Amino acid sequence: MHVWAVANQKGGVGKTTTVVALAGLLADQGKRVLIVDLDPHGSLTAYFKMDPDDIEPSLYDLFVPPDSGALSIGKVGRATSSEGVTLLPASTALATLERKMIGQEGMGLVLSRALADAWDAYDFALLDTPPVLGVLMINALAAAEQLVIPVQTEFLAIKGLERMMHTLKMVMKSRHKILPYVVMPTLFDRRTSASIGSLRVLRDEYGDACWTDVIPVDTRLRDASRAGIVPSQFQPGTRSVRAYQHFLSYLLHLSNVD
Amino acid sequence: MHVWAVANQKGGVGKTTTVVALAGLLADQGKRVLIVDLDPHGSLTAYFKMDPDDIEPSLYDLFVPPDSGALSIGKVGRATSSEGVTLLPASTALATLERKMIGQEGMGLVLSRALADAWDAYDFALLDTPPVLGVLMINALAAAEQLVIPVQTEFLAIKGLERMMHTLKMVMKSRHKILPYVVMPTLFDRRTSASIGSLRVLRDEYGDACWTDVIPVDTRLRDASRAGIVPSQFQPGTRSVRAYQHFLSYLLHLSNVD
Ligand SMILES: Nc1ncnc2c1ncn2[C@@H]1O[C@H](COP(=O)(O)OP(=O)(O)OP(=O)(O)O)[C@@H](O)[C@H]1O
Ligand SMILES: Nc1ncnc2c1ncn2[C@@H]1O[C@H](COP(=O)(O)OP(=O)(O)OP(=O)(O)O)[C@@H](O)[C@H]1O
Ligand SMILES: [Mg+2]
Ligand SMILES: [Mg+2]
Repeated sequence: MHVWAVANQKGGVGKTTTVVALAGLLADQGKRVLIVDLDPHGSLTAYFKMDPDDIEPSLYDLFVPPDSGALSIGKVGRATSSEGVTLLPASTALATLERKMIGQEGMGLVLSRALADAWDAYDFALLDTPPVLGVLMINALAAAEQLVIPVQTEFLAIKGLERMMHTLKMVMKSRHKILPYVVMPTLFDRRTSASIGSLRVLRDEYGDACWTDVIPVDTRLRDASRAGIVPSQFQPGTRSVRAYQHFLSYLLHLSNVD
Repeated sequence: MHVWAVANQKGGVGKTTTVVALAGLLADQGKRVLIVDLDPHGSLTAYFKMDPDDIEPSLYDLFVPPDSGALSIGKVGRATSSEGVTLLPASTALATLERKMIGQEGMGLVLSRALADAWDAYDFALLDTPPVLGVLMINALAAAEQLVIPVQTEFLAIKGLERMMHTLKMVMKSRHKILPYVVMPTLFDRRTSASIGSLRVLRDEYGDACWTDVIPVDTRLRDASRAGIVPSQFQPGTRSVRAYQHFLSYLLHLSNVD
């Protein structure tokens, strides 16, 4: 199983959209995909018409096992509108984890251990994270073999990326782990000079760590989210789906997958 | 002093942009404005060309007083490019507060107490919050007399607003406090049916709690953020500045300010 995390402390940059788009494309290729919603706000769960305020069991039960005993990914996973894509849903109770898990040994490795038990059941696991550094993001970074950082092609977002990098280096140092990352320029609007200028800055600053193409602004991604259907099945030929297909090939190449 | 918080657990909806725009407009009217960056990612601090990874003192020092003794807002506040607007900057160390302040008495009231000591120094305090429920957002909600919730006019964002409401009711119940809120539709794109449709849903669901106008999509807000200048001083006549001016009049009316 390949585990990819999608993270950025900046909010609203397309983390959830990227997980959904890539998961759909992998499922279209016949892969078995697990998507994990680590955001207490539950956007990925809501995308598939489930309610994070009212869902049992959920990812929370992997962190705080119910009295009846620990749950496995098999028991928590839910089918989605996309065949081949299974969701580990978020519940809003995840917001209480930070306070509940203080000082517990191995609190950053809960997800890694749960995924290890399900290693043969899926080909890919894609992790959606909340826009904040905390125990949930740390679990995702600890479990992942590859990190995708969506970055809006906009000036302040690039400054924010520098801070994200500092955070990443700090977390990796404390975990004695190297996590390869790729910067994915998104929400690119070729009509504005701000987009074009900031893309050049991104490429200059991050070189090979920055993907050579971009995800364009495309309102049809919002239409897909309203319908609760992955973009490649909702409207296959759009510019953003083709761009995500191109990005997926790049990621598969980085992960040495044929 | 009037204290307004801007919050939404959904990321990237214009929280920071709203704090900057309103602060600039209030300063244009000669008001003394304090803006507070409660987001460890520090977008508001970066907007004014300061570095959250390298800033001392910062808001963090109000929560965890340095050995040399407690600091006041007067010692932490920084002048900005906009005369009349003072910033309490964020540092990335704020991300450690959740773990540090567990179980401490009154950890939700630190900001309220600090603002009470500076009550006569400012006419308005605007609080920018991170997109996550935690000790920093709770401090903002506890200190505020009015809450502004920016909501993207987009289907999933409205679903997210329902969850935000649940969170708000939960927090207010535990604090025995009623916090009036107003839903501010933003990133409205009159060319797309998704925007128009979701605005109607917002109005139906939230009635009087939803502002009767909208903040339009306007890329010049990004240009202002790149320049580090508040929108009303960067390009006064734009559609978004006029819309924020209209929204400010609405808020002043709600707060019984002439
Ligand atoms: N390429 C794109 N073109 C147009 N809209 C997009 C694109 N990518 C994402 N969006 C839209 O932008 C908004 C934010 O995207 P999304 O929710 O995926 O971001 P996020 O980083 O997961 O946010 P959060 O920080 O709240 O978790 C959504 O309304 C989504 O539909
Ligand atoms: N009305 C608008 N029109 C166009 N762009 C906007 C508008 N409001 C905000 N933006 C842009 O959208 C992006 C997100 O805005 P902003 O950073 O203010 O959101 P936020 O809610 O504070 O995000 P976070 O959740 O990360 O704190 C920024 O690039 C900003 O310039
Ligand atoms: Mg998300
Ligand atoms: Mg912000």
